[in-house]
Amino acid sequence: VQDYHFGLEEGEGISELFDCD
Amino acid sequence: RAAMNNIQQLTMILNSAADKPSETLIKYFNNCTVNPTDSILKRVENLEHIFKKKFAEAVGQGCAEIGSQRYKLGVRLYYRVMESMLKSEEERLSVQNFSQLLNDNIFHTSLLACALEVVMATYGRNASQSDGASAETDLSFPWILNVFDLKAFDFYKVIESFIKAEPSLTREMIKHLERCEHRIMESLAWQSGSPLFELIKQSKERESQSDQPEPTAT
Repeated sequence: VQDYHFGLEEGEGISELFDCD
Repeated sequence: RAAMNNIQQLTMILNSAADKPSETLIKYFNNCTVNPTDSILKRVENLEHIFKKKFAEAVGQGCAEIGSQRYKLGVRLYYRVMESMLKSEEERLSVQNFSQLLNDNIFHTSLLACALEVVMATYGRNASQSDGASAETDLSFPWILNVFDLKAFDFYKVIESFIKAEPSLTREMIKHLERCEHRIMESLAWQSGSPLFELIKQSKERESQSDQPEPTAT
């Protein structure tokens, strides 16, 4: 996992990506 | 040996996993304003027919049973990752009602596609190493997107959360998903019909509504 570049910002998750409240 | 280890690790994780939503998942479903249980079960069933049909078409009717096995493992991983995702979302947002997310067809189809991609890549890698011309090689990404008629941009959205939600993924599998991400970012998301263009348009419209008229930047 340490080599993977995480793109989501702090405090962001799957809910935001699918436009959920 | 590495390929066999990956398969062993995956089956070890999924041997103890259930083919249906766990008690915890059912609780999340029941907490929704609109209960998604029926639609989730129906979708899993419908996509099974599609997956098995396309798998058999690709590898030959004689190997159709392998398609059933792959799908079964994919569904187990799908439920397992969904539960883990919801737990971390509950922790992060301090809410238990995920009605909108859990009633989103694209979210579920993308999540299941990602789980199947992990299963297919785990086995596909093995097949391609032992036999370069194996039909299984043809089922590599983005095959699954065509099977489920899924937009690459939507599939992209679940990848990172999937990796975070499944700590047992092998390093090899994380790398595979990362390669899928790169391919989407570099080409697949930019093909005609991608939802990305509409989002860019909407974003530009919002920008022009909220700001003073300014010369457009390159």
